[in-house]
Amino acid sequence: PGIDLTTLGLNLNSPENLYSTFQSPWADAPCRPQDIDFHVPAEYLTN
Amino acid sequence: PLGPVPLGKDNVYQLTMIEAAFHHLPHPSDSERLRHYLPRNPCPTPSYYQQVPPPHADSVDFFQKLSTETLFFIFYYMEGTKAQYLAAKALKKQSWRFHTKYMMWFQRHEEPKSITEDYEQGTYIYFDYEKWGQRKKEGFTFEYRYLE
Amino acid sequence: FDDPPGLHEKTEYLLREWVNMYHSPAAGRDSTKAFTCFVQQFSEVTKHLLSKQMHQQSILKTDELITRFFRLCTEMCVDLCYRALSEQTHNPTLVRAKCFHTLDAYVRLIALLVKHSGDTANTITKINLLNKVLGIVAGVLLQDHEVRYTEFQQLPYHRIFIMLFIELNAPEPILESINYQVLAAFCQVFHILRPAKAPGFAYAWLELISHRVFIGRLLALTPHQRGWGMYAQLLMDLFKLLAPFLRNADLNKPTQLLYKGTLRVLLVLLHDFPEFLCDYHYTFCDVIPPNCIQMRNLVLSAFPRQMRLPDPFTPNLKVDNLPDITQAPRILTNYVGIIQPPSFKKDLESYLKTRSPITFLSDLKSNLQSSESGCHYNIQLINALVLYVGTQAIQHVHSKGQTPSISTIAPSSHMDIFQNLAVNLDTEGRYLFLTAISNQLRYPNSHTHYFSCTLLYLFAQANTEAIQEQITRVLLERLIVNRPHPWGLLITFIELIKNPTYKFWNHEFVHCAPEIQKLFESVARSCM
Repeated sequence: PGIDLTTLGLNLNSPENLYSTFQSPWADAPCRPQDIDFHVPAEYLTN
Repeated sequence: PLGPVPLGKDNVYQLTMIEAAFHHLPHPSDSERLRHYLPRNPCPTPSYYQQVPPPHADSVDFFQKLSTETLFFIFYYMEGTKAQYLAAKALKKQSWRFHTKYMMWFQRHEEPKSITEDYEQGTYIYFDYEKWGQRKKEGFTFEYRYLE
Repeated sequence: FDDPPGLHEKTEYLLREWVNMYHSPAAGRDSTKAFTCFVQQFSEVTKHLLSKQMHQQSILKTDELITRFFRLCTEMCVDLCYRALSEQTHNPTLVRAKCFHTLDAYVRLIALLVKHSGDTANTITKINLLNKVLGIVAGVLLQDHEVRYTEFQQLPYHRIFIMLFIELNAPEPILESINYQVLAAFCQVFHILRPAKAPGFAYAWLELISHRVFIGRLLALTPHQRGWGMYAQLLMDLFKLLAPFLRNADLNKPTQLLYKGTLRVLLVLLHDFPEFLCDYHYTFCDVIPPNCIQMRNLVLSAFPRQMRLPDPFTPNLKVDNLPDITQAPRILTNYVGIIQPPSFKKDLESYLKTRSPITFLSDLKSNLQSSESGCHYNIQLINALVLYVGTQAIQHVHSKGQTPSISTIAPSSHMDIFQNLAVNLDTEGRYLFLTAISNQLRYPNSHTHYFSCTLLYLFAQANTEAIQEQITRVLLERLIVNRPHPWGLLITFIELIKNPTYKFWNHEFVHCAPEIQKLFESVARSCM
């Protein structure tokens, strides 16, 4: 019968695109904001 | 009605290599910049803990509900990520301003004493990430040209 | 072979210098200060080597020197990773930090050299250098993969590719102007490293082609869908690796994980880029094994986002009157070219026009057979033949000023061919033939409509119950798997069990087992 595809950790009813927070083919949850590299203004790189 | 197809030599080789690779799977953080200050250290939490972020956790509205301290933690410890970007936006909505010359966040503490085209002088609160707290800065001159 | 004497040491020195510069606070924004300093050192070293080399009269061109430099650097980075991975620290975070310390610096160097090679307008130089470096890394990977065998580690290569891709897709004007060529270069190298070729890199490879930046660039941001064809090629490469294991439906844990990862990627594509799956469904179904039902259903369930699909269970749904039902779907595969040999294609054309040569039908079965081991039939040829005859049939009906329906699609030479296949093929051949038809049952379009009518017509005209049973089986096996189910499949099955013309419930096989009967009744109930 295959797999219940709603159990793979993807929010298939999301109104937004899934790819922009797609974490990995092996991950069963989307990326969190702190996982996503972002082009912040260079001044923010204070470390 | 399709019977099984015997695996060819190539397929057996592929299977062997896939099985070996299965023991060195890439980790999602392998596709992210190094996080010196907050590397991913997955820690198994009890299943009754929230396992995935609440919905809309990646929106400014969500970040706006966070405490100022939390926003500064995210800003300074998750640099270069979308979380830092959202925390910056939320801080601005809490009327903080990032001063690029001093690389610090300021908030006006009271009506400034003098305002000109280029700057305003007064008492400000700033976030001191050395001592991790908000501190007052008397008689500070806030130059608009450095406002990020 | 024959690296000039001293090159290895010089390269090691330069790389070490660069890594230190990259990590020093003085590196400046995006390491530009460090890069300026490095380039001077690099040119001094190359000048020295070139001059020294000249004395030995073996002409060493700068270009070749650069190639050797990158290969040596790549090998040094890879060796460093293998050493770090072999240390017995059980702290993967520490090992990765150690590896990435050097790898990320090396990637930045490559990115800067690509960005700044040749003058700003000269994009050819930049792209040539990128292709060269990607080719070198791929070459080192393939050699490493072969030599180390099951000791091969994907980590350094995965890191180099993904970080270089992210660096070269940063929002900078110089990079935007060469972005399409950058994407093409990466798609080409990922095709060279396709899983069938480097199975030890398969997990990293799927991670790379499904990375959010990679999908975003190829499928969303590149204008006029120019990245779709390249991405389709990469998905084909993935299906080709999985096919033999899926075909036998015996997946061990490693291949099961790869399969599940593929489903996740396809779900993202179904949700975000359904039109992409619509356009390439034919190509994908050509390589997805016929018994890989759910993954194929996932591809066939895609429909254009602006289209509203009527509920298949709507009572008295008039499919013929749906506005989209007359629109031909876009199929970006040259399936006509698959109909070989040319003599067969010529006879096919001739038969469709004039129903001659009459031997065409009697020779049909042998023309579809395959000498390939493990498969008695040429599946790609059957798929192409079915689609080609079907599209010609639709045109033929239109040429008579009619629209395809159960009453207008026969009699015709096209239906002669389909009926001949239904009657003369053996069980396996007929299964493949019916599968080829069912693969066209998708969202409302003229192909879905025509092939739905064809399947029902073949059921009604069947001269043995075996054919009717097999048609039912082919539909049923697609319905009893977990969702999603293509719209065209549902409306065909509902019509079959509802319309008294087909006398569906009178057949022996419908009552062959209690659970089968219950299943039919449950579907029937949801229809009513």
